[in-house]
Amino acid sequence: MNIFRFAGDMTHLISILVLLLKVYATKSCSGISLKTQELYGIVFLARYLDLFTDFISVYNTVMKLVFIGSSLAIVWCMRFHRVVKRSYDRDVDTFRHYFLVGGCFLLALFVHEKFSFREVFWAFSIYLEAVAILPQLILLQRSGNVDNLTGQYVLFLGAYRGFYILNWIYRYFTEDQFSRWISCVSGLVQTALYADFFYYYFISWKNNAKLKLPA
Amino acid sequence: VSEEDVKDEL
Repeated sequence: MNIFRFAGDMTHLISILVLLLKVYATKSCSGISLKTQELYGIVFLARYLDLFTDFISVYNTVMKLVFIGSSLAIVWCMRFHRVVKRSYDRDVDTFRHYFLVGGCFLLALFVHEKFSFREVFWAFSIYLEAVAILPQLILLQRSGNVDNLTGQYVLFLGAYRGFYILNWIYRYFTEDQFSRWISCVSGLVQTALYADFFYYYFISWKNNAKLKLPA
Repeated sequence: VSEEDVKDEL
């Protein structure tokens, strides 16, 4: 594992902690897209099917369990927690995310490394992760104002993707056989989706102003 | 080498 990969995993972990902190400390999930959180739950469940078949390291196993557990916990809170669910922006979070699930699954059926149950589900999870942030970005854009913790959540998620790209570049030059083009292409698409958000985050940070996204 | 590529990333 190289430093970029580790930094990516850590920013991913921090983003989840920021999200949990927001929900538990403020007992509110306003500004958070349930659609995006459900997509992440599906992404992790589909990708980590190998939990039962391959052991890579304690680190990998623990992180996988944390990602699955935290995404399901957030979905549970937003749907069922007596207090938290009241603040859910139901009327704004209307992205039809099941189309993304269907589209990504179809793509995975045709574009994969090998036609097997695990490889198809792995490719599906990679494609779905690339677009899973869309309902969240659209929700933020529609509501305009972004509270600090929600802004930081999305910022850390974007940073995680950026570090993974550096990780692939590093691996490309240091490992003999590193070709994971499905991850790399999807990862580039995913990171590009954050470009707009990064831009406005930077502007608001520079002006020391509250983050606002243009409608 | 296993038949399927072991995915070592998260």
